[in-house]
Amino acid sequence: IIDARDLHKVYHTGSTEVHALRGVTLQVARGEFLAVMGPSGSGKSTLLHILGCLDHATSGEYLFDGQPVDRLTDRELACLRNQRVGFVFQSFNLLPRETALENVTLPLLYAGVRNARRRGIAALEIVGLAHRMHHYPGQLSGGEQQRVAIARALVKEPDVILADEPTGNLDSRTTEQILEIFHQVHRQGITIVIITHNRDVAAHAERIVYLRDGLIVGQERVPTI
Amino acid sequence: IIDARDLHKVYHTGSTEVHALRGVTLQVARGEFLAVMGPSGSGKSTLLHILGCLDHATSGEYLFDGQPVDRLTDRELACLRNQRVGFVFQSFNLLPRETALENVTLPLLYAGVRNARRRGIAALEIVGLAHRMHHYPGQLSGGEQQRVAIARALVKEPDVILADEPTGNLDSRTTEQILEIFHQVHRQGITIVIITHNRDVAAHAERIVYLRDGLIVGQERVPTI
Ligand SMILES: Nc1ncnc2c1ncn2[C@@H]1O[C@H](COP(=O)(O)OP(=O)(O)OP(=O)(O)O)[C@@H](O)[C@H]1O
Ligand SMILES: Nc1ncnc2c1ncn2[C@@H]1O[C@H](COP(=O)(O)OP(=O)(O)OP(=O)(O)O)[C@@H](O)[C@H]1O
Ligand SMILES: [Mg+2]
Ligand SMILES: [Mg+2]
Repeated sequence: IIDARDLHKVYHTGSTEVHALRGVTLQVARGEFLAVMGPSGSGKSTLLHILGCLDHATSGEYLFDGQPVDRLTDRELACLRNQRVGFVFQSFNLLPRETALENVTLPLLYAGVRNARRRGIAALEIVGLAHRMHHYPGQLSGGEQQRVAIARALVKEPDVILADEPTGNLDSRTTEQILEIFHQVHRQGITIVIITHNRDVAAHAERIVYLRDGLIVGQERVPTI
Repeated sequence: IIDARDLHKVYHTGSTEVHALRGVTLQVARGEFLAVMGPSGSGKSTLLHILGCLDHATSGEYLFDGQPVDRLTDRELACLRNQRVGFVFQSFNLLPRETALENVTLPLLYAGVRNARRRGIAALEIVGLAHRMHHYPGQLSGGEQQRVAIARALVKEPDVILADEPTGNLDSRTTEQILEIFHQVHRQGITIVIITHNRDVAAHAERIVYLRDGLIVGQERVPTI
């Protein structure tokens, strides 16, 4: 479902260039559970944004479910993202003037889904935050904000979940709960790509890919227990 | 240096109340290295903000270096914070329109310190980010933003460093580097309180305090190796 070939990404800051991705080739099968690990600054978030159609590669090809994304208009890309990709951002990206419940239900309302409110409440219950649904992001702890971001990605019932460090602000017990949710979703056939610095979290995936300096330097299958 | 007695903190959101701290009593000796652990939402960040004089408790007493803070004016509190406390925020709180170097040197410029720029560059070098000094926060990876926030707290040479999940976005090697920096700073006599979800990180402290539902439920000495 994800077919990326020789992706390069160059950022231009003032007079310098940052070559964040230097030729990344990666395929993710439909229904696979993949973890991406690598040092800070190695290009993981950059890669995930391109895979989620939130950004364009500077060069290389990327096919989402067989469809080359660089031929899609911005409108078509937005549509694809909204319908098929659930993205959990490393810094959550919650709307500060909307409550937790509003943040979770907004994608559904945009998609014209009925029962948006009920589904939003259910998603917040799943991540253990129904009791915080009327709080604004500024009234939530770091881990609570992270869980609202996760609920927002889940509520869409997307084909692919792309999660950038989804457990970085969570204690071990809450992390286990979140990983169990990902497993449930995975068993329903959803493809999951999760960036994590935590080896115990990566071990929940089926395969781990290692990024360093904008290149994939290795990968391993996770032994199933 | 930190003497907190029976701290309560109640947040009011709309019609409900959240009792985030329910009677926390905690003393931290000058020069101590303390870790605070606990589930998401248990009140850790709330506690750290009060200890760092960024917020007031609803009730209870708090003495910073023997001085009751509730008798200080806002201006005196701000002065105390700027001079004596280095705070690393859970969500970094970098100024988006300032570069990494500007973010790090601003506290020094406010304090009228000379050599602010040189000290800022040195602090960024210590956290491995001299090559990113002219990037804006939006041009930095999550772990890089976290390290800029750490550099900003260090550059002041404060008496107390309060760090809220300072390694949550860092890979294991970078985490080790940051902890080594904290150890160096600790050996110079600085008091460190670090909130962390990571047991391996907590093990670097001398003592661990456990928070749950706004109360301290236990503590342990970390065996020295
Ligand atoms: N401004 C606020 N208004 C209302 N409730 C708040 C506010 N800030 C925090 N809370 C609530 O107080 C509780 C404690 O929050 P706090 O940020 O201290 O938790 P924490 O232990 O740091 O959690 P985490 O590990 O997730 O960062 C949370 O349940 C949160 O929802
Ligand atoms: N908009 C930008 N402009 C310039 N450089 C950028 C920009 N965004 C990211 N970078 C740089 O590109 C590199 C890769 O960033 P990326 O966010 O992909 O790293 P990462 O692997 O996710 O790191 P972390 O684990 O710290 O989150 C970093 O060194 C960063 O400084
Ligand atoms: Mg990242
Ligand atoms: Mg917190």
